[in-house]
Amino acid sequence: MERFAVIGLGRFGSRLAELLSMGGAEVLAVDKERPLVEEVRDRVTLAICMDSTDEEAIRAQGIDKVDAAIVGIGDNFEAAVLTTVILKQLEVPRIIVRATTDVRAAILRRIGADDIVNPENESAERWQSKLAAPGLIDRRELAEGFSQVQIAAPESFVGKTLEQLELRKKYRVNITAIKRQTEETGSKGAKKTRDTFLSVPMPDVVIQSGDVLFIMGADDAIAALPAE
Amino acid sequence: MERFAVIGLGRFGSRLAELLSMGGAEVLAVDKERPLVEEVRDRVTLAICMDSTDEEAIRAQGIDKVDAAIVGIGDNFEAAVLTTVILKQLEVPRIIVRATTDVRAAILRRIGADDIVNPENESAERWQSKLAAPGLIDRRELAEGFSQVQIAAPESFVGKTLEQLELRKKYRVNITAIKRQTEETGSKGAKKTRDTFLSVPMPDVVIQSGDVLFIMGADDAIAALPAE
Ligand SMILES: Nc1ncnc2c1ncn2[C@@H]1O[C@H](COP(=O)(O)OP(=O)(O)OP(=O)(O)O)[C@@H](O)[C@H]1O
Ligand SMILES: Nc1ncnc2c1ncn2[C@@H]1O[C@H](COP(=O)(O)OP(=O)(O)OP(=O)(O)O)[C@@H](O)[C@H]1O
Repeated sequence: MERFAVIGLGRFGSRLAELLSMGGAEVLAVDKERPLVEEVRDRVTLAICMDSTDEEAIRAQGIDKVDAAIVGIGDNFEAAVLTTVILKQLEVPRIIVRATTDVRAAILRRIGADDIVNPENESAERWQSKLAAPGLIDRRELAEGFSQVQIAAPESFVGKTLEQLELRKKYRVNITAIKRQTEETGSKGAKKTRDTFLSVPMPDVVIQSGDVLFIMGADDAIAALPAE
Repeated sequence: MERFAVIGLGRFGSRLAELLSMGGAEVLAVDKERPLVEEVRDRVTLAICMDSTDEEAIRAQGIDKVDAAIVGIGDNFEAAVLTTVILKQLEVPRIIVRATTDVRAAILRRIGADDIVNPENESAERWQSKLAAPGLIDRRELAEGFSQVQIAAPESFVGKTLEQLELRKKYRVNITAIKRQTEETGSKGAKKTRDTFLSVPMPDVVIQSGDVLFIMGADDAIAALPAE
């Protein structure tokens, strides 16, 4: 049975505590503000009002006896740092810490954070990718310089088979899936559309107008794909 | 040349404004707090201190003459609602609005938001997936009940070829890529590891211990994969 400590019950922390609990894990939720602690009390295993920079209190409440601790403190950087140092010294196996800037992220990693989370940054980056390249519906970086993207099928691809397009040979990318909207006529004659996924599509699949192509490859290879 | 309005320069809005600008777009950045406006002035096309619920000011500054507007206001829900209604009436082609709860998201969609962003929620959900299933390194929901996941290759898969595993037939999932750590010996004999991606891997690829498998399929099919 997985056991987690979530320290800092802002929007990120309280949502994470609740989701982990719903997923069946044991969750110790901590905040120094009593109303926030009361707010989550019914949705977690144990809700504790305390200052996470108080090492005595951390030990007394067993906050360190968990598989992973997530520090969701946002603005109060010193509290996030001190909490991380304490958890590291108490040998918590995995410490995930929120950082609000890249400099803070670098510091937190050096003092023991195994993973960094920066919700506002992550959403800003995802939205910049979506907006910057209009045919680009989504982009997920998988590794340095290597991504999976969702793009609207360029017009020049429509009507061709994957084999004819020779994506791997010509563009050095791979299609991992195609999302296609199919129209169905319901029992009362009502038309409704729904998405079908063809994952790892066959070479004889023909690209249709409106298809969304899931493509994986190096970022420069993706950038070289035709826009239309 | 793409042109955007970013209204609300908290951590999300200011980061997005900066990234869009760096990507070459024209960015109008708006906030009612002067220090935040000054803070981004050098990094965007135009930084304007104004109240986004003031329709006169929106028109006067041409905030509505953009390809898309992103409302990054967090706590002040009424301001987010009124700003969205104004932008909708001024026919901004795409309006992306931040919501801090699901109820607010539903309201914003009804009054004209085309897209919703909730950074804290999105990160909390991503981290819950990562933590809840220890073999699960990452999960991205592609559509209702259909995801792409990254999982550590189960021990029972190691040494077998993709063809032998018959994933599509046995488990109704597809492998879209394999991330493998390869060790290289540098010029001075120093060992360093780096990631290699095999995307849309061939049927004769043999799974190695430590491989990360990118798998696409229905959520229940993914949940049925062996843990080891
Ligand atoms: N030393 C501490 N011990 C316990 N809780 C703390 C401590 N310092 C800060 N917190 C709590 O951390 C929570 C989150 O921090 P903060 O409000 O700064 O982040 P936020 O960026 O507004 O959060 P979100 O964006 O998730 O809503 C707050 O509820 C705060 O009370
Ligand atoms: N009517 C308004 N007109 C212009 N700006 C506004 C208005 N209302 C709020 N803002 C600005 O929106 C910005 C972001 O809102 P807020 O601080 O509530 O969000 P936040 O959740 O703290 O942001 P983040 O998590 O991105 O740091 C603030 O800088 C605030 O000044």
